[in-house]
Amino acid sequence: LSPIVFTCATVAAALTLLVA
Amino acid sequence: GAARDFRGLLVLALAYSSGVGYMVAAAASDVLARKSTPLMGKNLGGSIHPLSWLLLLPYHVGLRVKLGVQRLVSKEPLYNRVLPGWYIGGWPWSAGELPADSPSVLDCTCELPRTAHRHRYCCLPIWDTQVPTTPQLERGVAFAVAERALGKSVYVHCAHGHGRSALLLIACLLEAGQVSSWEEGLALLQSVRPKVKLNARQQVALEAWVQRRRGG
Repeated sequence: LSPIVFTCATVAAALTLLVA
Repeated sequence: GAARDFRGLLVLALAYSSGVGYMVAAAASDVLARKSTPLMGKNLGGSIHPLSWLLLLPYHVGLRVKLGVQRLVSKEPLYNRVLPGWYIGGWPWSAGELPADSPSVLDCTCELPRTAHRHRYCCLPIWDTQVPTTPQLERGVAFAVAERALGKSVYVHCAHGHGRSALLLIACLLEAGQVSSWEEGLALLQSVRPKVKLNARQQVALEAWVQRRRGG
């Protein structure tokens, strides 16, 4: 897996849960 | 109300970005990388399909932001001349950033579009940190050597001019007889562009190509 892209995706996922 | 609508949209945008990110990360993985480059929608002319822009917008935007910030922060030049007629460099935001001798461009990215439309061009769609397929490597080397034979200089680039482009350029220099081993080629590249680095899989791929080439 591309580490940077994977990290960004995980941050976006975490933010999704936070905002939802 | 408006605040709730905004929050809904934000959640949607974040979830979408996350999904796109995981998909791209998986596509660029060792298992899928060789077969998944068409996902980016880049054709051999170097254009990225409008659908790719639309569907993968968070990735394309994120990549531009990352490259833009790195360009601002880094002191490394966009490109370096390795030998007369041979350049290694990063993705040019515009054709004006390329060397003045209007080099032919060997593009080793699957994720960034062609910007130098007037230059002679060859596209090898490869994911970041990954390796070319054997046919790609042979096509890239043949293109570069042929351009040099025509008296053109050659600009080999990936995103930053550190990995994918280095692999290709070393193969080109071997084929052109400018270096006698890939280790010598790597040392030469690193002497003019110190951040050049082949990761383990790129070293293995280059070594394998050299072995096959020796074998006939």
